[in-house]
Amino acid sequence: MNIFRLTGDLSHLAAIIILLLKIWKTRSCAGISGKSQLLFALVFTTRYLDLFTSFISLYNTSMKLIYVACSYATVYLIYMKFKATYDGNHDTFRVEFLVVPVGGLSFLVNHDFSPLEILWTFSIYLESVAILPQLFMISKTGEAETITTHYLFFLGLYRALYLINWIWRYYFEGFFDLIAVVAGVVQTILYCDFFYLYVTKVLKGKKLSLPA
Amino acid sequence: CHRKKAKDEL
Repeated sequence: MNIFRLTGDLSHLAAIIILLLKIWKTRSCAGISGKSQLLFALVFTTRYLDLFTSFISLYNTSMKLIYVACSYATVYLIYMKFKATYDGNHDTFRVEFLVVPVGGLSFLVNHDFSPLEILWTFSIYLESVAILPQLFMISKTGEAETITTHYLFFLGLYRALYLINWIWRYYFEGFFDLIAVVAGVVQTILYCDFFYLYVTKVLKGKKLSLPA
Repeated sequence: CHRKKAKDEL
């Protein structure tokens, strides 16, 4: 475990908690894409099935359980408890355009043609694009609440830190996972435009709004 | 080198 990996995990955790707290404290999920959150719940579910087959460490198991539990809690808050505040009219990204190609690709390009491995690969590919419904929603409404931008920042930072972690592991451990690295690069690139807006606007105290 | 995935990562 290197510092980039650890801060990446903590950044991921921070993002998840920020989103949960935002919804809970404001009693509203306005501006949040339920579709992205459903995709993240699917990502964690398909990736962490190895909880049943192998034990790595207490840290590993607890983080996986926390991620899964939080993502289901978020979906519950959006689609059940605070459903009245869910902005479904603006959450119109067609998720089948992501899930179907990603499903096909995970059958074609994987480390090993076994059910658990294909599901793991599916989760890696799906995670890289799961934020698109959220970014699409922001581009449609032209704005995002500041707390939502903090969520997105930590979520993007997490994969960027994982990229540095992989460079580190390549040099010091000879580890290299092409599938994770390519998907991680794609995932990080998707946040670049947002990172730019975050630094130039949100960090200077302005609200994130896009030109009409 | 092209090794399999890191099992310990999240």
